This record gives sequence, C-alpha cells and structure tokens, in this order.
Amino acid sequence: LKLMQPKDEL
Amino acid sequence: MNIFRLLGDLSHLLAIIILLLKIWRTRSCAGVSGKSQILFALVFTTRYLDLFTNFISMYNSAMKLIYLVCSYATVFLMYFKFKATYDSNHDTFRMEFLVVPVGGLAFLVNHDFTPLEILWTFSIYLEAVAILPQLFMISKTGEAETITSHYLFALGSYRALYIVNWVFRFYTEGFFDLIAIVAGCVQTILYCDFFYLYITKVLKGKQLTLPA
Repeated sequence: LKLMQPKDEL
Repeated sequence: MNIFRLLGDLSHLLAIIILLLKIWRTRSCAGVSGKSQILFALVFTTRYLDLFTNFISMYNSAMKLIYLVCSYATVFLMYFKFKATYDSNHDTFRMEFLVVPVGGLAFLVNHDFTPLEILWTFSIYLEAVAILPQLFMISKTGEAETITSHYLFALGSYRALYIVNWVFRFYTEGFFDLIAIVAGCVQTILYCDFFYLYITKVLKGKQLTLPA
C-alpha cells in the first residue's frame, strides 16, 4: 500500500 | 481521476461560485461568515504552494488557480467592496481557536517533517473545521438564506463525494492517505446536521430555520 503520494487531489 | 472526484471538484467549484454570485448579485454578504471565508483562503494558500514545485496536470493547476482566485475575491468583496453589509456582530467565532490547535496538530501528525508537507497537512486539518464559523453564525441567528444553504449543501456534497472517491481509489489503486481521509470524514460529519435540515426544509421550499 502506498501511503504518501504526490498530491494529485484538490 | 474518477467520476466521484470529478463530481466532488465540480461541486466544490459550484459552491464557491454560488457564494460569489450571491454576494455580487445582491450586493450584500449578509448571513455569510467572513471568518470562514478567510480560513478557506488560508486553506487554499497553504495547500496549493505546490503549484510552484509540482506539475500534475492542466486540470489540476487550473482548478487550484480558480479556487485561489475565487476565495480571495470572496474575501475582498466581503471585507472591502460590500463591507457595509457584512454581519460582523453575528460572526463572532474566534479564528485563533481553530488555527492554533490545527497548526500544532499539523506539526505533530504529518507524513513528513518538511515545510511544504507541514503546510499541506495544516491546510487539510484547517479545511475540516473552516466551516465552523459559518455554522456557528447560522446557529446564532437561527436561520440562513436559501441561497446560503445551497452553498453549504454544495460544499458538504464535495466532501461526501471525496469520501466515495477515497473508497474507490483504495480498491482500484491501493491508494490511501490517512490524514486526508480522517480529516475529510471529520469535515463531512460536521455537515450532517445541516444536511438533515436542508433535506427536510430547503428542498421542501421552506427557508432554513433552526428548531427553537
């Protein structure tokens, strides 16, 4: 599971 | 991007535009909490600093810019252009009661102890509670104009749709961001009481008034 990802949500 | 997130973003945009248009058309911001609007401007400012560091898509950047510009425009209309109509007597929630604890929490509970990440976390936590001055104002006056309640409904729908989006993303991509999810759920819960009043009153053509 990936917890930290680039913030692609607004 | 999935349909729930797109609908959530559009619902968020709709809320912001409803509020701007209401203020512009009626030349009045009566019944609207300036404190909540300042907090939302702060939320967008601290969250979208990555406009300068990270490019995701045209859609992403454009929406961020629109949210930023609209939230500052709302604050400008309330505190400058139509200041005379601003109902400050009823907008008495203390912003520092939200900003200070939320700032402390962002320092303590975050994904990474870096300035941008802490500011992003701060914006997520702050957004969860930024509507409180508005809800407090409505509970103080005991009523809300119908257009203001449409605004709140669109804003609450945005968060509810984002929760569906997170469930969807968890199952399809294995993606989850615990900070965003917990804060988003808290935010949505704050709207529940309002949703109930909206459905039982406003949708039946009545004005939103609180039971005595």
